[in-house]
Amino acid sequence: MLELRLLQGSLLKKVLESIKDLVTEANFDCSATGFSLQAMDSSHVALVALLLRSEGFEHFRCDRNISMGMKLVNMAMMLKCAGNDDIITIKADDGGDTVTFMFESPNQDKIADFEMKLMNIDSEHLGIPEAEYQAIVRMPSSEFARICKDLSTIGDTVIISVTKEGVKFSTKGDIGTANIVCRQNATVDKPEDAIIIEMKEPVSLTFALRYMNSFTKATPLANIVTISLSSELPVVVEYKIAEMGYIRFYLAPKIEE
Amino acid sequence: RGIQLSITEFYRST
Repeated sequence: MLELRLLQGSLLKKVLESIKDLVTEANFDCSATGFSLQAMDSSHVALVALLLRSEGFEHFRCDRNISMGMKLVNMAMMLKCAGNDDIITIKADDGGDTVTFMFESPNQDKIADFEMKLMNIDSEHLGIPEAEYQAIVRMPSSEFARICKDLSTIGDTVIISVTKEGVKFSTKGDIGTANIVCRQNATVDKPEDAIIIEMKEPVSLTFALRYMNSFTKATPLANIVTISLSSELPVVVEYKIAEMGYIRFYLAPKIEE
Repeated sequence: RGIQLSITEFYRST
């Protein structure tokens, strides 16, 4: 028996909106730790890892570890039927082949049940070891989204370089080139407006903008995005989900031919 | 431009 009651149902709606175009189907895993997912995009270039910790749920019952295969567009379609202020409860029976999403309006005058068929998904689970990153950039998530969107009008790839001067996002296309430099600025009025760069060594990596743009669909989940870079590793683009966990996107770099 | 690496080249299957 599984029963997870999330007061802030909009969080789950936003999570699905942020991953449904990147990943078509995935196993959601539920254990005492929480509700989680790890999935790759169909070309195995990017990976998404989601964790919603059990403490973040108003009620969290998970009698045994369970893995539920879902088609994400279908799940997103059902969650779109929940109001932004609704409480969402996820329910499933052990060994069952369906999951139920229950939506309660804030004043309890409307209760809806949506039952969705589960599917068997043979997915590869990857072990991601803790890593030391050469540079970690924290910046407003809206600023990062704007940069990715702007650069993708010029080119297909972005070179992210971190030096003492700041973080530089560059691209090149048929019509020309673009460079956007963001300097550390920790002395702003609001902490969520700050750009903070922790650099151990300069680093420069190239990534496909198509994926970066897809990751920025998680912008509504967090004011701040953290970008961790190391020359031998995929970049990690992390959005913290208020008091509950995180959504992390890993993207393998492109290398010179 | 460039060769796109795969995520599975970096992380092991568990």
